[in-house]
Amino acid sequence: SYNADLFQTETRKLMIPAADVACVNGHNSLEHALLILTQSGYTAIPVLDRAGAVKGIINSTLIIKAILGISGYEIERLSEQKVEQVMSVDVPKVKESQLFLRPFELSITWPFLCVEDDAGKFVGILTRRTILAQLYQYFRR
Amino acid sequence: SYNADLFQTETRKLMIPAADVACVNGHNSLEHALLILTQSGYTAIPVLDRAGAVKGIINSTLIIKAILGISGYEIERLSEQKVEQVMSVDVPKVKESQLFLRPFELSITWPFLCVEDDAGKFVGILTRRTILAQLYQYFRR
Ligand SMILES: Nc1ncnc2c1ncn2[C@@H]1O[C@@H]2COP(=O)(O)O[C@H]3[C@@H](O)[C@H](n4cnc5c(N)ncnc54)O[C@@H]3COP(=O)(O)O[C@H]2[C@H]1O
Ligand SMILES: Nc1ncnc2c1ncn2[C@@H]1O[C@@H]2COP(=O)(O)O[C@H]3[C@@H](O)[C@H](n4cnc5c(N)ncnc54)O[C@@H]3COP(=O)(O)O[C@H]2[C@H]1O
Repeated sequence: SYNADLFQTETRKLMIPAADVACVNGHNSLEHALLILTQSGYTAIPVLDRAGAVKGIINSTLIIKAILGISGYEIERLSEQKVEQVMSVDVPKVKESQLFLRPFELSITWPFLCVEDDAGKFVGILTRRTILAQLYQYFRR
Repeated sequence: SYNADLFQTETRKLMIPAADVACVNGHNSLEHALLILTQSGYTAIPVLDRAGAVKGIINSTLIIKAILGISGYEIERLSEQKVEQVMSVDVPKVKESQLFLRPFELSITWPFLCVEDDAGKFVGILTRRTILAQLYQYFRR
């Protein structure tokens, strides 16, 4: 539906809430993370700590590189290593009160943004799909 | 730079040309494809046939699922199976003469589009990053 106030819309109105986001904990094994990634079908997901804050992003490329040894793939590393040893700590974050223009700009670089409340707790993600769908409706008027 | 005529721009002006796109052939092994994916860092890439047309898209999730057997990961399948046995054949395509609105609409669903010439030959890809960057410039005027 046409959102006349797209640029006045807060991120919280557009995000996928945390309950619907596939995530892992930094203490999980790579094996666990790979299962979540392949079963959910997502290529990259947030990594949370026990306090519910985002600490990193894990993707299957990072996991595959971690298990590739001198003489081939070392499958045992999957259960031996933890997500926090391998994840990327470069995480794009926005506050849930942030207006559209800033997430829009960040989405040029990032397929999804991690949304946090004022206390720094993870509350959802904002995806390129959502941003593009909103922009498309804007132009279709 | 501000593109006043964004909606009159042809896809060929915005695409990443084929020479700069990481691809594989359907006859390549999964092992070869996984190497290209992990080394390029891209999560999904086009699969071409010998005539240079796009036949599918391969991503690491499809490969990992293909090697996951009853009793764990079966690494030997990587060299035994071919890309064409595992790839997705659902490929978003646009002509290089296509104007912006159509790729923009498709990008809501697809992270990248395969661009072809009138003969159906692969000539490049158009990414969400490019589309979002162009839209952002449009709004920044
Ligand atoms: N189950 C599904 N149903 C329908 N379409 C699907 C889908 N899985 C993937 N797609 C499509 O493929 C795009 C890329 O997904 P990817 O997993 O690489 O990249 C995703 C993934 O890394 C992350 N993501 C999206 N939804 C997520 C969720 N519920 N939980 C965790 N991560 C999510 O955000 C990135 C961008 O997502 P976005 O939706 O913009 O873009 C998605 C969407 O257009
Ligand atoms: N080497 C790099 N340098 C800078 N940024 C990088 C990067 N690799 C990935 N990214 C960032 O991550 C996004 C998702 O990449 P992904 O590989 O999942 O998803 C990519 C990949 O599947 C494909 N793709 C992009 N460029 C490609 C290329 N040169 N060859 C083959 N496939 C490509 O199109 C999808 C969307 O690309 P898009 O640029 O919109 O979005 C990219 C880009 O914003």
